[in-house]
Amino acid sequence: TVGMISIDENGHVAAGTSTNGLNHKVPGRVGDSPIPGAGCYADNTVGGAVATGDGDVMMRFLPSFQVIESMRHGVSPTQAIEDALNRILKYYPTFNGALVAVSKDGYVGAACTGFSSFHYCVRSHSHQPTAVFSVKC
Amino acid sequence: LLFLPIVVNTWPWPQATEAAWDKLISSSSVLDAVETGCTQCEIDQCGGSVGFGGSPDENGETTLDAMIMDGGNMNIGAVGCVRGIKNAIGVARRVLENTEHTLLVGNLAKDFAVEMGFKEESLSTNHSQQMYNDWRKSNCQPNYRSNVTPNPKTSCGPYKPMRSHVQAEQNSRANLNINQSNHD
Repeated sequence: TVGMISIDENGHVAAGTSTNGLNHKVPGRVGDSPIPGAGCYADNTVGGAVATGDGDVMMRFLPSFQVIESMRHGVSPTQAIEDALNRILKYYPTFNGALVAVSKDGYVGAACTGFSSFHYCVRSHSHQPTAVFSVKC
Repeated sequence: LLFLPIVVNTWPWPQATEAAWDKLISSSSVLDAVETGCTQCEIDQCGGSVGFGGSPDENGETTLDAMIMDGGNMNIGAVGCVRGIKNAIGVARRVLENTEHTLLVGNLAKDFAVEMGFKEESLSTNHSQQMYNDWRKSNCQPNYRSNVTPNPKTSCGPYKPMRSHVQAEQNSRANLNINQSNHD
């Protein structure tokens, strides 16, 4: 899945996802990507969040929505993501997934679990051309 | 606000980021930026996990899921399990812009896409067909079926449900090789 967040200079937020899902899935299966609050979520008053990984698990926890709600209450993007991942890991200890979030002010956070590391891209006037960041899971 | 405007995306696919950024600067539309960036990944088949020609299902078919959300009015357009349309995020945008609904799925989402002017074409490629053939040769492993007969850990289908099964006490997902080239 590619999950993408865009915020303009006025703080207008949009988020999106696109995927072909998991290899060899059962026909008819849909993952988290088109599920609001699972694959992504956006709120101009808070920011945006996108998720990637094992969609069958993620769509049971709506992690993107949880991240936005945590950020709404003042939690940083990275801490909000870690909280959302920990909630999933409590029930699925071998879960594979990652989230990226951006606050309405443009602060970026990311965290992952199950992969050795996770890469994400950031483009702004401060990051030109696009910067690729890595976080250890 | 020094950090705005900004575009961020999952995985190391900077060409998608740059496409979204260029659109954001030229159009000042965050929705256009997200649609353009995701479309670039669909064209580039980013990591094999986006767009046509990847992640064949048990029948060897590629289907696509996509969603786009406007954080200003909480409007959402999404499509699930779309067949035969390469630009899934574009169809999701049409759901957002041209319907009062949130999510369209399957063949009827394809019909909607065609009605909206999208071209119907195969999402299979030689690569996805080879992935499917290799999976069949390896006794259909990895496999997402459970509590069915024949044993999905060793055999291909067709499958039927087992009459009874033991409920696992703890959720344990089998090793399904979820990684950068196989994920949602």
